[in-house]
Amino acid sequence: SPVLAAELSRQESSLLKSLGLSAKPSPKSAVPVPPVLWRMFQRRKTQPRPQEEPDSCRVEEFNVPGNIVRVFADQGRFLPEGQPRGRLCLRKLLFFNLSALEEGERLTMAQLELQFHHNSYQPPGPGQVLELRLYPASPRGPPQPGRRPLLERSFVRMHKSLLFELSAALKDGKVPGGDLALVLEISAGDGGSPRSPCAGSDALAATSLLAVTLGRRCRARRRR
Amino acid sequence: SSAPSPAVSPSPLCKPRRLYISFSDVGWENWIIAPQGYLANYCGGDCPFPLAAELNSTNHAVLQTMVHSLDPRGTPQPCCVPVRLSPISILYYDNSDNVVLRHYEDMVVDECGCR
Repeated sequence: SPVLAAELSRQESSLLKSLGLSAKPSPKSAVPVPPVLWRMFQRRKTQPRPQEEPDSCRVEEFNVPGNIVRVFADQGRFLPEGQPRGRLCLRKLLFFNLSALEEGERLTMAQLELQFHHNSYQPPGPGQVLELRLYPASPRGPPQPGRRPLLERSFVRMHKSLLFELSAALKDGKVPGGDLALVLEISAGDGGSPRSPCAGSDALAATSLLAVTLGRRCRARRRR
Repeated sequence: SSAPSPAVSPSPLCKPRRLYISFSDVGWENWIIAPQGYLANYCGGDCPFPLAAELNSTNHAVLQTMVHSLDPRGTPQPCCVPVRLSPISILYYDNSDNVVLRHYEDMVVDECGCR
């Protein structure tokens, strides 16, 4: 009866709210499950239930406070190099829409993953390195020149997947305006003579951000 | 779905009873990735006088049982409720199609008691 149906949907929405969801999700596309989350889920499912209650407001895999782990896909675009082709291999705006974070959730860890196509970056030439820089940016585009990078690394060769801890970039877990924008630059370092121009935008296979947050419920419980 | 009624009469005493929750039964299978369901259990059974030690009861429940046995209509028996629960992790799509792994506390009944 309509009354029963209304009562059921009321109960369902109150249960969803207690699960931390504003409404019942209706995924438009079945995004593949990131392997890191799948491994974490399987490990928790198979580990024997300990007698004493483990701290369920802590993500043991990363040893940080938290009870929610999300992986956000990058929605940014490649930016024009803006420099003579030789040195700068690629420049990309990394844009993560973090609006799914609920009111009161505190970010306790943010890890950026860059996945490259296999062997996309060979050592550019004898004695040469590849330099990687990450700058804070606004979703509208590249950083003001001369800004200090958030993170700077040199590599003799790029592995297929690189992980960078960004928690320091996010002051005390606050996310400005519900999204995170960075500019990634990879360039051929000084010295040596490049055998061939370094691989460009086709080298980057995927970019994602893994975020651990402490939900309001957990925080209340911890305070208690 | 709770367990089919077993051939032998189930113990009337307070204890965890089997309850398997299948998310497809509640129409959530399209956004919950895993698990497809889980053993939640529930507490069922009586808390009769004298309260046996294994019924995990409080002093108050013991007294309440005594009063109930003297005046059944005036004071009810204590209730059979969860006294130890454990969490589960759920992998699901959120409203922005992100994949989320979330730890939910107090989702499985491990122990019941008279309170």
